[in-house]
Amino acid sequence: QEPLTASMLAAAPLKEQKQLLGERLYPLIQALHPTLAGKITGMLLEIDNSELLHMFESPESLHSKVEEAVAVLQAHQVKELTTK
Amino acid sequence: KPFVPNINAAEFIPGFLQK
Repeated sequence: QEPLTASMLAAAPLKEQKQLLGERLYPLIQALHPTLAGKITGMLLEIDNSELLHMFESPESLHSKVEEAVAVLQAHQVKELTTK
Repeated sequence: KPFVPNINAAEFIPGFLQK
């Protein structure tokens, strides 16, 4: 897959831009967290498209965002278990 | 803008899983 550029993204309709970004994000996140990849990708897709494009070029910032999302997910799961 | 992970964000479903 060739890298997703800002102009490619801008050419796509707004509704499809998030899907395009998600298609690129999903495999990267799946490599880190196979079971939570769909949910984490959904959470990261709420970030601005311009920042998401930047994250493709800097794995460290992508990983830190993924870990932040995982921390929130796990805290939420613990909270749900304790309330049951 | 600080990233605040939203626990209620819709799960992303990649194209190959949608088919």
